[in-house]
Amino acid sequence: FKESFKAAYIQLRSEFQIIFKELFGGGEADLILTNPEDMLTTGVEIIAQPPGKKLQTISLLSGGEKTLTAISLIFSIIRMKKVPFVILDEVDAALDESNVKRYAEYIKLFSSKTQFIVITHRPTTMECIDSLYGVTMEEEGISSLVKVNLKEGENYV
Amino acid sequence: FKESFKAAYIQLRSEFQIIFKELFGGGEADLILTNPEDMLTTGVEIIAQPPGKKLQTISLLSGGEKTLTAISLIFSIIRMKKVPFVILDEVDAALDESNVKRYAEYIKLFSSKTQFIVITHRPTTMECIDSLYGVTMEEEGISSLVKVNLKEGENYV
Amino acid sequence: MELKKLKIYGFKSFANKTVISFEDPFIGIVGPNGSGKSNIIDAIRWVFGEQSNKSLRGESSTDVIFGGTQTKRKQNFAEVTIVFDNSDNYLEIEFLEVEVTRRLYRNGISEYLINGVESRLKDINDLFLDKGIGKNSFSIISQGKIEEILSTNQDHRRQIIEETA
Amino acid sequence: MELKKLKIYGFKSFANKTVISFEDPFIGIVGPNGSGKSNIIDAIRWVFGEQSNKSLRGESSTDVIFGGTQTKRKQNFAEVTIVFDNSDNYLEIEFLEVEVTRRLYRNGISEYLINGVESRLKDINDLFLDKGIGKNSFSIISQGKIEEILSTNQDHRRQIIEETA
Ligand SMILES: Nc1ncnc2c1ncn2[C@@H]1O[C@H](COP(=O)(O)OP(=O)(O)OP(=O)(O)O)[C@@H](O)[C@H]1O
Ligand SMILES: Nc1ncnc2c1ncn2[C@@H]1O[C@H](COP(=O)(O)OP(=O)(O)OP(=O)(O)O)[C@@H](O)[C@H]1O
Ligand SMILES: [Mg+2]
Ligand SMILES: [Mg+2]
Repeated sequence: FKESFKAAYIQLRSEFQIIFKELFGGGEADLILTNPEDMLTTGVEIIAQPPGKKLQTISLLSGGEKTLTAISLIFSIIRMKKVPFVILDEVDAALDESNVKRYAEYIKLFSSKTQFIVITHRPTTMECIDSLYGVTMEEEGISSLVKVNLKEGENYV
Repeated sequence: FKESFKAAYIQLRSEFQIIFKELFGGGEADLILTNPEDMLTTGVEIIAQPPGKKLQTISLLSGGEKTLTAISLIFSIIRMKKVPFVILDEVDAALDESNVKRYAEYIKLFSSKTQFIVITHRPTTMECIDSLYGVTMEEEGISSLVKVNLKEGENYV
Repeated sequence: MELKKLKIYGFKSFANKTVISFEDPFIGIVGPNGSGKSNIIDAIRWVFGEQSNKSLRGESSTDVIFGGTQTKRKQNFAEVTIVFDNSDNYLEIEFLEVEVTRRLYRNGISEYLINGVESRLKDINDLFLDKGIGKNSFSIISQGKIEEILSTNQDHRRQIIEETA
Repeated sequence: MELKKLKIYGFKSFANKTVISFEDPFIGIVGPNGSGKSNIIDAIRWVFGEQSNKSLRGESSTDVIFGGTQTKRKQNFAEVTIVFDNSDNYLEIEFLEVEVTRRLYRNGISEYLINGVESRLKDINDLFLDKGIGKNSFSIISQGKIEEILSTNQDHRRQIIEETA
């Protein structure tokens, strides 16, 4: 067990460092074992340093930076474990326009191996999506679903 | 004390009911005292029913509906207590485009009596703002501030 | 393995039978506030065996049954079916297509079906165990929860590594 | 009463002296992720006497002092000044214009000034008490905190009514 935990840790850490750099366009990130001596009880700490900034506690990061760091970690897990599908409900809410674009294009890259289902209010995310479903309440209080194209989708947002 | 608490409760409740209806374009809302016999210890419960829907626990509301309900309560407090200024950091993150518009135009209405400072990533909110400040990190890791017009502001978002 | 279809009937705001086909690698769901998008995600969690009312934003288990509107009566049960393409045998079960159904009646009675066969909740949990689906997997990120992975305690994060090991 | 100006120097990412004028009824702050917008809000909370490190997203009180970058050295103190137009005498103090300054040095020493006069934190809290400013007021809603007012316990909500009474 200790061996497989250690191997998983090493691989996840490496994926996280790569993906963080790609989403942030630079910077440094790390996953640190709080007790490297003991694979059975060690905790795991997340280190994140956006480009050009000095390393500080993760709590001082901005809303958008925290979201992007969390997204980097989720993507690392996906790439390691090869899950069949991922569902993301409005995770782009705190991102500025350029980060939304990076996020959406990154999903497009990953979607060759993993199916993505994404809820969003952001037009920039919508533009990268293959097929769009619009949800409405034509009849009050009752949801109905219809396939829409990009142009129609922008009225749903 | 009991008299003034009761008076404040009655007035806040009335403001909340009016403002909720205006922001949601209908529906019902209420503030309920859990122990109306005792003004000294009673708790306060929030009831919210968007237009066309049946009354349910507030937890079942959507992200955007919860945000709009909270905004209605904040605006009720402002109108009652006449605070000199209000600062809102990205409270429009969960709102769809038509609700962002309502939110921003509502602030514009209130801003004759109360000063509003608002952080946003949403172009629709920006369009209602009187004066816009753009924050950037030209020098890495160091914030600088500059006054911008609407067109420039849209690049900052 | 891929998701093929989701059928929702009487679950939360989906009073009428609704079918969503997942035919592409990158699928988007859009719509106004309160229209029912997150309810679709709740339906997926629920059919995977979610038991926590809090995760489904309810206070009691029957909160997921369509409760009626100002003009339509409430319904007596909620039913969600999910269909997978299992031609790579990712789910360890002898079917090319796997269909899981969960049903809950207002009187509290629950029914679970795997490819039409009545099953227990345990069978559904076993089917999805260690498959990156259902409990403890990070494959479903709910609204407002993306930052949680950063602030959860250390044990929760070590679980992530254990899951992937 | 209105806000007139905010001066930030050495507070979080504002290494250089920065002045913001609040000359309009409806002011907006925009910029990319991580550029410093919420830090401005933290500076306002801080100069009003905020003592909770958690509310300022830090772990220790000196986390608010500019910590340096890859190319610039950290600074030795943080200083924030806020200027009010008090011509309606809303703040019960004999000045048409009120200026409050807070300073914190890396060695932990704090300084507070009201219109240039050295004061204590208590004097600042008293100045803002029951004015809808500072602790317990709902006039500052931080990022990600808008829904908190719905989920806080009943006591917290009754406090809201007490505050307005
Ligand atoms: N059992 C139920 N019966 C009927 N309606 C329900 C039931 N449970 C929840 N709802 C309704 O579903 C709505 C919430 O839907 P949902 O959370 O899916 O919205 P959403 O599309 O995700 O919106 P947002 O963009 O704001 O996140 C609420 O208005 C709620 O009242
Ligand atoms: N003491 C400090 N010294 C230097 N930089 C700091 C300090 N404290 C915080 N920062 C930096 O400030 C940045 C966060 O700024 P802030 O939260 O204001 O961003 P924001 O503009 O609100 O972004 P978002 O749109 O993502 O919410 C972080 O990158 C953080 O590293
Ligand atoms: Mg939602
Ligand atoms: Mg921010």
